[in-house]
Amino acid sequence: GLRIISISNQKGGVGKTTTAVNLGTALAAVEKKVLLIDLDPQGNASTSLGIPANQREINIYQMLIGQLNVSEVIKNTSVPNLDILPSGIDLAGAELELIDVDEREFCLKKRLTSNSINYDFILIDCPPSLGLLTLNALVASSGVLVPLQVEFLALEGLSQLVRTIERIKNSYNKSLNIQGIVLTMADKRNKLSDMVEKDVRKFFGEKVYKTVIPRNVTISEAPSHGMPVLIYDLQSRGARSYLSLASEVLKREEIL
Amino acid sequence: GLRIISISNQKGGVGKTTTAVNLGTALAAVEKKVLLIDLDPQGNASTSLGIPANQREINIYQMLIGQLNVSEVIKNTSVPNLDILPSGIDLAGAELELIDVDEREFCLKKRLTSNSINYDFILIDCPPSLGLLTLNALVASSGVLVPLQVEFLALEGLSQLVRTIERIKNSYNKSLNIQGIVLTMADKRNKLSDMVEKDVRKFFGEKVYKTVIPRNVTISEAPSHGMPVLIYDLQSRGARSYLSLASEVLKREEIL
Ligand SMILES: Nc1ncnc2c1ncn2[C@@H]1O[C@H](COP(=O)(O)OP(=O)(O)OP(=O)(O)O)[C@@H](O)[C@H]1O
Ligand SMILES: Nc1ncnc2c1ncn2[C@@H]1O[C@H](COP(=O)(O)OP(=O)(O)OP(=O)(O)O)[C@@H](O)[C@H]1O
Ligand SMILES: [Mg+2]
Ligand SMILES: [Mg+2]
Repeated sequence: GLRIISISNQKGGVGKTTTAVNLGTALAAVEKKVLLIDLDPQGNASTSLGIPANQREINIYQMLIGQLNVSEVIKNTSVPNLDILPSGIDLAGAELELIDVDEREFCLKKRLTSNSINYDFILIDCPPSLGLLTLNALVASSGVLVPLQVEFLALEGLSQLVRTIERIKNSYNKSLNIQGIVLTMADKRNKLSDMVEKDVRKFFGEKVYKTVIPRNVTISEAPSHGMPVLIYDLQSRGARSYLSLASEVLKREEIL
Repeated sequence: GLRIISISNQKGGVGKTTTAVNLGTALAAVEKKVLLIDLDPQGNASTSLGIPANQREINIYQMLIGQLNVSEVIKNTSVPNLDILPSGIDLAGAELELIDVDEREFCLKKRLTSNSINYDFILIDCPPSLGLLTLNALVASSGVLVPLQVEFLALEGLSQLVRTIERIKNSYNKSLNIQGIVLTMADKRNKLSDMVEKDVRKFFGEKVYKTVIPRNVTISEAPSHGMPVLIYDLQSRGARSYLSLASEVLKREEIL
């Protein structure tokens, strides 16, 4: 059945968008039908998949407020099996606008249940906050994949994120679980990096994927070409690490 | 007189906290009295200055909602001339709580005007969003210092940030200006890095500081010791680049 996974961490710049785009592409490459939802007003996932800003007139915002339904907003990308609900500039105001809406945490979930959804996976790229947009994503999801940059300051927000996920699980969405934690931008030459990795594995055990995403300049170049790194340079360490992450995600999903 | 500067960019992980902490320390080192306000619920600035989480019972949240006044929340740090208003876990809920407050954009500004403020500079470390906490910081400030990571995806949010600053200037705070844009985590070996730097200087001209902060592992190690990089390792390239940024900031402030 359909699996909806939020890619979330309120710490900024940890690789949420990079993971959503490249994990999505890797799953599409093994014939899974994937929908990527760009829930960040910055629109980095839309850019990374080659959707220019002037083609986002119709976007996730109109769907969230109920003006359009899902199938009217979905766009194909240049990647076979990978579609996107693009972000839009209006999304920046959505956090404030949704406050007074009835059942404000369920806007996304309600809109996703229509029978026009015919995917194996939906990945939701979340903004760097625990506000209403991210809450909507967590309420609509069955799992959360947490990118964690291998940096000291990135450890700090983790307990806040875990508490928020527990709170959502208890009050809005009983089936929500942490699918896994993926370590990103790891730099083997840096002794602090090793220390952070050991700490995280000790604390979260099996939840942490074996796959570690290395710091790799090809990953940061790919978005400027409007392509995922798997298409920009399949031989790169970055692309290979996301293929390996995809196979781990699939294994975990089979067990569940 | 007193200058209040917001360190803001809604793009995550671009070096806002690192800049607030190390620019603050560099200004304190040249005998300016500096107050650092940690307005990010993650509390990374408080951690970077060695304030453990269990010493943040009294924090900026109580001041924002008017329970305590500024002088009751101010804490000294291990850096002479540098005080802090620490973040707190309750700050995470402040965005939603401030919504229904009268003149919700002015909560911080109103609380900072009391005569207990006896500083040359107040630096405000903002969270990675354009929500109510950041709006409060911008309304209370005379200038905005924008850290910009030298990465393709980081360029994308810049126009949104500039539009927001213009909007605040027109409706809430006539004296608000962009003090400057500082390029961070620059990597000379990376050709994309050079391209991004050229683009930004072409577009923003004099607004961009001459000082560029290099990617430097010492900078990311310092917070794990609860110290600014100027104290952790004064000889490092990271520390020297923040001393040079401080002298540029002071030059620009004299002109104003
Ligand atoms: N493994 C990696 N190696 C090198 N650069 C990377 C890697 N992963 C991400 N990046 C780059 O680091 C920056 C931050 O990554 P990204 O934008 O994906 O993080 P994010 O968590 O989505 O940020 P935000 O919090 O703003 O949404 C981007 O410029 C991206 O290209
Ligand atoms: N010049 C630099 N060289 C190397 N690492 C850096 C540099 N500047 C910042 N870092 C590291 O990069 C990460 C992101 O920096 P920082 O936390 O200051 O960004 P931020 O914009 O405050 O993030 P957020 O959006 O989450 O508030 C941190 O782990 C920090 O230690
Ligand atoms: Mg992102
Ligand atoms: Mg920060």
